[in-house]
Amino acid sequence: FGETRAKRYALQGSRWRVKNLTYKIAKYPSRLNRAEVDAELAKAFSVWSDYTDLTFTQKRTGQVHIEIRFEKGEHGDGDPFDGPGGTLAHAYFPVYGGDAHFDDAEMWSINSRRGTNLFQVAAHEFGHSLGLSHSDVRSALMAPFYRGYDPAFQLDQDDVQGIQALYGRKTQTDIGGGGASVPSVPRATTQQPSAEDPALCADPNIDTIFNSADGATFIFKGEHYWRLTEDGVAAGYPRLISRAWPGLPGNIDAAFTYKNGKTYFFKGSKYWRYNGQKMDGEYPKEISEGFTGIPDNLDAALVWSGNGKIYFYKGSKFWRFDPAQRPPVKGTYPKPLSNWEGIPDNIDAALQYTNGYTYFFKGGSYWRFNDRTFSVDTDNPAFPRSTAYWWLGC
Amino acid sequence: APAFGETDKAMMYLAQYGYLSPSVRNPSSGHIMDESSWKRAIMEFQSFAGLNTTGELDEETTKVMSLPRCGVRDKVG
Repeated sequence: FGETRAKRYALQGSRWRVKNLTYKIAKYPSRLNRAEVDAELAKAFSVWSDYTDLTFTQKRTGQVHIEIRFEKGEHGDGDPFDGPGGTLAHAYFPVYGGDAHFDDAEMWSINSRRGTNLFQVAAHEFGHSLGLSHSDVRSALMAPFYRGYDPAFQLDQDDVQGIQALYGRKTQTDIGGGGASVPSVPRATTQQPSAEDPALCADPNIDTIFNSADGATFIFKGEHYWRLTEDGVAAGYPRLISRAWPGLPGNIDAAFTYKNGKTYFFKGSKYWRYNGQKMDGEYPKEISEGFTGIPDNLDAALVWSGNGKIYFYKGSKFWRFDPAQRPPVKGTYPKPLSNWEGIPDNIDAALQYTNGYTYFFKGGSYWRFNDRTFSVDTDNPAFPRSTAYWWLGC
Repeated sequence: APAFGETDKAMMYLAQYGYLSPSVRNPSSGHIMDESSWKRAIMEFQSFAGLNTTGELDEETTKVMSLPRCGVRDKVG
């Protein structure tokens, strides 16, 4: 349908069921100091524990989740190394054991432009050990090609989305702190206690649902809003929209937060822009003024996880809005909403959730969308599912 | 056309990383492949690597194939 999937991370399909993982360096590289290797590999694991609740503990002996070996040539797994250059290392996905093997014929180096940087290759291989496949985003750590020593290493947003799609966001604040990369994604605040809201459970129709720039998820309904936790609505809600977003009315039609960190709200023929919970200039403005080509009285809006573009939905139609192109809405839109196979017309709300998936809501039901097949995901239980049960903790 | 060796190496590379059937990795298998499969495999690799998807084993493509990399397949069944 012309909605081409942008480049991004890939999940192999398996992950660890536990989050506290152990590892052992069963065979060290022949040309590096063991204590330095210990420290470098711990740093490589911390790339992933910085963004999730995963923990990694090194053990010297006994059973572990991830075994690490530096080997040359044929080393017993039928996938021989090829000497300096070429293949640097490989690792096994969780379903195949999670182990990581490094070619000991490489000139492994630490904090140096010479040789092959151990930290970066190890962090990549541990991504496989956790369930990440290769990404086609060139700047991602999980891209297959070695990129050379980077003293200012930062995990790419694509990698963060991939690992959090597998293991969720980080909820515990670090005790030890440290780790090679300074998270560019704001840490989630500590887990809010959850509570069930009887009124919302009794009538789970919502006006809109969106993520704020700091990753919190909010539901709007009438004059009120709720903040969602990992398994329900946060205690102490509902609260008044006008109290939290001064100047914003109730009964909002649609909302989304764009990659500029601003949140846009739509109602009738008007829209508002907020920076966090502070109005970002003189609003409301006319939708026809700021979003030329988009109609009034919208049903829903989202930034699609497949290509990062903004999609608007109304009745049986949808529009794609790309601020980077002129005009932002090309002549071929609106298109029939039935292109989003399995999604009904006249939806209430739509959201790209923090796990990277796209969700559509209507009445008391919701659907999860599969960006690759461009259709509603198949899963057990099947979609649509109950919004009250799965999102509101009822 | 690249030297015979280049095509062979590329065929083994594409098989190793999931773009062609693994049986191709065994050069003695005398694997016969139709032109469209070969072209499609090259284009898939070029797309994944962010290259122009020419479907030809051009210089840019063989250069990227020679870069040091991870041994895990790009396309995981």
